[in-house]
Amino acid sequence: VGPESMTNDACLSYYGVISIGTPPQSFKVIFDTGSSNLWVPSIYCNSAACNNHAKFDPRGSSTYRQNGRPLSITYGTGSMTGILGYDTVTLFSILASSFCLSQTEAPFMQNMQADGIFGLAYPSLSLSSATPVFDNMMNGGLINLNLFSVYLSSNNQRGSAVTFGGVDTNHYSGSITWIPLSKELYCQITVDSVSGNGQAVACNDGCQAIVDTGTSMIVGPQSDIDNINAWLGASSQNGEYIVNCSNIGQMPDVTFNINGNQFTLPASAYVYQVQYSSCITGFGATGGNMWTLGDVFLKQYYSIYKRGQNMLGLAKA
Amino acid sequence: CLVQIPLEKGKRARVVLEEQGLWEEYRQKYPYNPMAKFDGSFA
Repeated sequence: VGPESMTNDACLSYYGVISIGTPPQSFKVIFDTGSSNLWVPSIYCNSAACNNHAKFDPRGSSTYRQNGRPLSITYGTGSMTGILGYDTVTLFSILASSFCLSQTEAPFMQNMQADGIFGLAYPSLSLSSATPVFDNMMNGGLINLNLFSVYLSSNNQRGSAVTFGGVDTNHYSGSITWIPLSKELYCQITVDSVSGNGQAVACNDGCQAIVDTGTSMIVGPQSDIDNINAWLGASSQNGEYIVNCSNIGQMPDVTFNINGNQFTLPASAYVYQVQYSSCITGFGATGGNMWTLGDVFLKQYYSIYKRGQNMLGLAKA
Repeated sequence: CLVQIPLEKGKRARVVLEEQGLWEEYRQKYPYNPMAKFDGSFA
């Protein structure tokens, strides 16, 4: 049983296509800076979750090598089990010899468009010491710089991208702010405070936050999230914070103060529409003291993960 | 040596479930627990 847990976030929406094996078998994967393994469903899985997705068939790949070690990842409501395997992963036009876990069963994934999860966090988080694909790319000299960057388009269906080995100047404006990581396991940083209209509304004495492309919302401790949502005028309902969709234009900005810099989110970024024309804020509560800056934040800020120097770069997307 | 993977913005699982009238049942059965991803003690 592995130590790594994973998401069951039903609001994740960005995925890219990779191929595994020879000849290549294609999969849609979520690029997740909050985990380190590559998971895809396989032919060994017959759950409803797997049957809704592309499955990897190791018999159809001449480059597949089976490790066979059983693994399990727990998440909020269950577990995903599988075996460790090795194969060639194709990213666009580049080949990265790597590992994949080729069996999975995770009910929450049944309705996700993505088939699997492509972990981009540090190797120390990886199960069974499997080298993450990005590290294999670096170790194999397939990319020049030990960094990758993520652009999540706010409005359009297209245009979002993960760039390995560099940054794309078309995806941000202004200068890049570099922030040292406070812990090199996830992309963890120190947030000084969260403010609105110049006043602190949460995280008054500083807090730790994980920058995570595998989380859709901004998540924080219950009391802080309650404070922000109360300040925004949102009402709590079944664990979500409801606002009137027609009020978005009048709602205030929320600013994350990080390393002496301000990263501001307009209401149009942190409010989104859900069922029956209601709207919820993108600030969700969790147990513990850790914050997670997910897609709600990352749609506004192009993020650069400078693994070589343990720095995070943020620039206006 | 610069590799760019385009990302698609797909339909959220939540939206799919809402359209099928299954969201409330799903969220009760699989309540979202974001910290479980980072700390097993929350799972």
